[in-house]
Amino acid sequence: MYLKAIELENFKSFVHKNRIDFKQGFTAISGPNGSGKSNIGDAILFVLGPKSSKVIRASKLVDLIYDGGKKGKPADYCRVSLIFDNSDRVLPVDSNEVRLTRYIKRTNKEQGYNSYFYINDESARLQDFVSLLEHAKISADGYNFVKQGDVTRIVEMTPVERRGILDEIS
Amino acid sequence: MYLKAIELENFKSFVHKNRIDFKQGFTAISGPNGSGKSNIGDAILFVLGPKSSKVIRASKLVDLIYDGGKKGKPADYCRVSLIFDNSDRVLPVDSNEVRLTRYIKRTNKEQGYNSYFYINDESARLQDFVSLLEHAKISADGYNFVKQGDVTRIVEMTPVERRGILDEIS
Amino acid sequence: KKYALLKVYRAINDNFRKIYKEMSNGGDAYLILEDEENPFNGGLVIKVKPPGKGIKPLHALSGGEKSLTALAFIFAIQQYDPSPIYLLDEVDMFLDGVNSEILGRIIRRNASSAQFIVMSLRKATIKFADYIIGVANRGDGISRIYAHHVPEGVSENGQ
Amino acid sequence: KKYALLKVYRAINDNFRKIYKEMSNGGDAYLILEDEENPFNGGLVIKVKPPGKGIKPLHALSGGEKSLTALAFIFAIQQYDPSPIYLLDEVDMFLDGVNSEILGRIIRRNASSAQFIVMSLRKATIKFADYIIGVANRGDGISRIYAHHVPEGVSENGQ
Ligand SMILES: Nc1ncnc2c1ncn2[C@@H]1O[C@H](COP(=O)(O)OP(=O)(O)OP(=O)(O)O)[C@@H](O)[C@H]1O
Ligand SMILES: Nc1ncnc2c1ncn2[C@@H]1O[C@H](COP(=O)(O)OP(=O)(O)OP(=O)(O)O)[C@@H](O)[C@H]1O
Ligand SMILES: [Mg+2]
Ligand SMILES: [Mg+2]
Repeated sequence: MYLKAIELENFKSFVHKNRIDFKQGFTAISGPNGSGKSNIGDAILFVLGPKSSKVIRASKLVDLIYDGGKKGKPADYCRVSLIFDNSDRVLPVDSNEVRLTRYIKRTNKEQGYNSYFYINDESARLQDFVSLLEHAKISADGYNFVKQGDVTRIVEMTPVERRGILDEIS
Repeated sequence: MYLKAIELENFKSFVHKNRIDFKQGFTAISGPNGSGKSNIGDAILFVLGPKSSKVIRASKLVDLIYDGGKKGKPADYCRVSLIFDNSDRVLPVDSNEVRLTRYIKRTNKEQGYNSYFYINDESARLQDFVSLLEHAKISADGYNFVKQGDVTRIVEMTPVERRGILDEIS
Repeated sequence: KKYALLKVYRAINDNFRKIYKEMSNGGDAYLILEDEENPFNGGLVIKVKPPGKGIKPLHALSGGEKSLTALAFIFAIQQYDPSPIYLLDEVDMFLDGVNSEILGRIIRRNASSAQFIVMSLRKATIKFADYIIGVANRGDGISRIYAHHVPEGVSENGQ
Repeated sequence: KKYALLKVYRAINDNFRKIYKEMSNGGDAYLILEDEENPFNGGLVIKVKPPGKGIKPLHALSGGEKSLTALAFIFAIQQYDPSPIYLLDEVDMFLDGVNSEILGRIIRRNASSAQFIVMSLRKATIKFADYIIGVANRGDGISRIYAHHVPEGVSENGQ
């Protein structure tokens, strides 16, 4: 299984629709400070880590919606889809391509929003979404996702936390 | 006032006697990972921050004494002297050159040590040492000392902590 | 289950020792369960001996040495039980040129069994990628993706 | 004293706005006392607007943007009331090539009123130094100092 593409709509610094294609193997993402590299990582974690918002540098989920920039008006929703090649059926879904989508839309209440999940464009409940990800070992709080500044965390955590990583694997 | 030189004796990865000369202006220190760049910073903080050992990556002060390397025997003391040009009398000492020295020596007790301070090679009490440093605005917990990994701390601290920096200055 | 954890521990420790030796060019590192009788009562400790040096407490290691140790641990787990995707954001921030290259080479090799998506500002790491995605904003804060090129003459800010 | 703090705040805020504008090439940043009537009752907040972008909460800034903001704050204080010595260890860890050069230039300029001792792995920063100290160990863990040379052809690991 691998990530074939990401589609971002109004997610942080990605305005309107953007599609980013990925290949298997080793992909490097580079560019100037503030250009959007880590935001691409946040988009992936937004879909794979539906339960924690701190993991994506947002104190509240509506912070992730494109804010309109210098003079524009903020968007009122954002959507991210991760498109996986699933020929090896690592994801327990019977199709060669699996599209996981998360969508949040502002409500009239201050900082309020509604949050929706889709598996292959069909509405899904949060718990089904989460169990799918855990089954495939791609949930956002895994050791395989290292955020900017966190590389030495494994060395700095307590021995009990570190043993917890082994617990997860066994 | 500026730092003219550092003399290190058995401090961390600096074995026997080493003298490092500095000039005014902008000095860069470079070299491979693990070569000793941050250790030079720790030596400066060791003298300028006698009250806090966490500031120098040591859980106890005896960790700073050269550990003997792969096969050798650990040293039983370490000493660091900072030699300042004091022609402008920023340090309240009446000499053009001021030498501040800190010396720690192991005792027979496990992890025990004795700690000594010298100003121009004369024994000094901790509080005299500390007040000298504060007077010259070179104490180790100042905003002007940024340890490896801490550059974004000013942005990540609480507003009250940040206002505390202004308090120190006024 | 206790036996499952011990099995995982032994396999990963074995990988960790070899991978750290390679990444650090001769150093030694290993994992210790604080309570091997009742592993869930204790934690997992890392012991590191960088090449040519004595055993160091973790807090005394340099920034680059800590990074190599942490990355060796990640690769050790991958070798035992790969996840399909690894997302590594600026994990080379403390690495000098030599160590960034070692990292780049190892990621390239390990990318045959998992997909690696790596954000980096360093040519030394990026030049081993199979595929580079460039990101920029045109001074208006809007991100744009460009040049999905194979690594060749990539400058340090990706342009 | 309240008036002393307000005087310091206004001077440093003024410096901070100018320095950030220069370092970020057009962005805006300023400091706000949460309680200007009773400053000791509140904290000091930073507002940042990177060039071409809207105002951002601090946690949403990129690693490089946060670094520039923090460094501008340090230089703003220096301009008001310099300390004799600045010790900066790898403060360029998140900076791309362009921003490392901006930092190197600014340190060089500010070094006329204070001594700067800066640990760095980046040529872009180091090339502005007046003086370079190289450190290495010969594979036995013992640090050696060499080549106190003026910057010229320094490789990324200082050799
Ligand atoms: N909701 C939002 N709307 C618009 N822009 C946003 C939003 N949230 C964050 N940003 C902007 O995205 C930018 C951060 O991008 P990102 O963290 O991806 O940069 P980066 O390429 O990783 O940079 P660095 O190399 O410094 O780490 C910041 O300038 C931030 O202001
Ligand atoms: N008491 C000690 N005796 C001998 N060596 C020590 C002692 N304490 C620390 N060291 C060694 O000093 C080295 C750390 O050096 P330092 O942190 O200065 O490296 P650095 O040049 O800053 O590297 P980096 O670029 O990775 O930050 C480590 O390898 C550590 O093992
Ligand atoms: Mg980033
Ligand atoms: Mg260091």
